[in-house]
Amino acid sequence: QSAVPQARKASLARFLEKRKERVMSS
Amino acid sequence: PTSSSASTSIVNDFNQDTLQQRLQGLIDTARESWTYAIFWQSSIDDYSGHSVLGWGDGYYKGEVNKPKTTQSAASLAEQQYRKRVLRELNSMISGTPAPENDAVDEEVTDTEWFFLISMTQSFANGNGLPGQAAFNNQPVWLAGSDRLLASHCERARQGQGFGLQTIVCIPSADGVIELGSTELILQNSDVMKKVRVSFDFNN
Repeated sequence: QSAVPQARKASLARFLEKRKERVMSS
Repeated sequence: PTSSSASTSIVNDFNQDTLQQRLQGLIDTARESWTYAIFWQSSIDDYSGHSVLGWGDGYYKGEVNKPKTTQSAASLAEQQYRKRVLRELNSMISGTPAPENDAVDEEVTDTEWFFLISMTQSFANGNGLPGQAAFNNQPVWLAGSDRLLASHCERARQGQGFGLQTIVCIPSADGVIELGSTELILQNSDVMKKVRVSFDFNN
């Protein structure tokens, strides 16, 4: 598998996780 | 193998956790209020053989001074669409549907959306803000809504439409670092030095 879709998936997972943290703490 | 792109070496030598730490460090320790940082990774397109910049990694910090109840510029329909997309992406990543009233249903801000759609973008050598920075090996620093709007680069105008006031693209080893902010940040050499030190993968 290409590195780019993998990188996107990892970035997306991290973004969603951090977003959840931001929402919970606001 | 010699046929692989130069960017492959970054993936091997600096895994995504390291990239993430560097992007995060870059804007968490900055004096300026950057909203996000993206590493556009250079690679060779398999079909054309030309250099292309694609998503490498990104760190979204958000707007520091954003009030809790910001009225988003997005219409209600647009907001529903964004939430639906986010919900589907969340399910895809987690493998399970998000529960009702989950955090994923919170308003998706303009800059969050801009960051998300950036993951789908790529730039041929010389095209777009990142492509220009890479092609000329020179930073591109656009500060001010009017300058973003007047840019011939679609990405700059798109960013302005999502509330950005500053977009900066700085060439680095095997790619380009892009920083964006909803605040007006004038060009300064400290930022460029910091990027060069943090993303000099050869050292």
